[in-house]
Amino acid sequence: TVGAVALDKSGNLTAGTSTGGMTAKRWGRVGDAPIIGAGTYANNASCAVSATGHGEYFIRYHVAADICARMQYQGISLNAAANKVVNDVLVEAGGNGGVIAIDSQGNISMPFNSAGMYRASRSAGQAPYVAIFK
Amino acid sequence: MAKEEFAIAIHGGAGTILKKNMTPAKQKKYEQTLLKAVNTGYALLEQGKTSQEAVIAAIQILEESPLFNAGKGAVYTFDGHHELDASIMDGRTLNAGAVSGVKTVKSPIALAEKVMEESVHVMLSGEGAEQFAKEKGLALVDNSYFNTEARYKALQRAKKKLAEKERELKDFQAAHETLPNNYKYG
Repeated sequence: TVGAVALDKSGNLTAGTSTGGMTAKRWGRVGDAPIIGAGTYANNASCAVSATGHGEYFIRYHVAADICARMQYQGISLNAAANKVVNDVLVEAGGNGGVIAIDSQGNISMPFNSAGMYRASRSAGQAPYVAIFK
Repeated sequence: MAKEEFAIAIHGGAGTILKKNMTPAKQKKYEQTLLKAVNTGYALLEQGKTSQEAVIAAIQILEESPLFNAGKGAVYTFDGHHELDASIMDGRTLNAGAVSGVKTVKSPIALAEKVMEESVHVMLSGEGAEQFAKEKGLALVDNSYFNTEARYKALQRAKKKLAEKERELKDFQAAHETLPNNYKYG
């Protein structure tokens, strides 16, 4: 699975995700990537999120929308919301994976509870950041 | 003047990426592709383009790389084919587009964007999504376009594990549950 989230100069957020699915999947199994609210969500009032991991958990816990809702209704930061969902809620449930997230101030959070996550980011006027492991 | 805020983040998947399997040369290839994708999206934002254009451009670079499980590098289904999914959402209008189970669309994220912008629906699946892609003139390929040696070997390993476990447990679902996590990741 691959994904991107972005904030543009007009202050608009977009989230996108694309995937080849799960190795050896059968019966037309679909994971979280194409499910709005689970693997992809964007709302200028809070944040944009793209997820990757064990799809069944990301669907059941509507991970992408949950992170944005926590920001919007609990008034917590992007990083606090993303880490709460990825490193508490999902770990508790046994769901492995991670997210990339950005808010309307340009803050970026990329938590994951698996061994690694291919990720990169770049903010206005700064050098790019690329990482795979913790 | 207030500092102009714009930024982009991308991912190429999470999972049991084991350091012992990651040679320096391989790691460099991954990092170079991630860098190309994030810089491509960043350049569009810097030019004042929309976050939607930046997201699509960055994802299409990763879809065109055999390194990542999307587009060209898609994994195999149990039957030895490829079924791809994608979605996109606009934070300003809360409009969204998604496709699942497409087999001949070269860029699934481009189709998801078409669904968002040129259909009254949010999600299309399977043959209907393929029909829509054809009507909208998107690039279509044979399913074999997504074939890669590395993913084919992964499928063989997974099926071997599944067969062993299925004999033992007499149940495919239970056997699938026993697969290591990296087989369950998108």
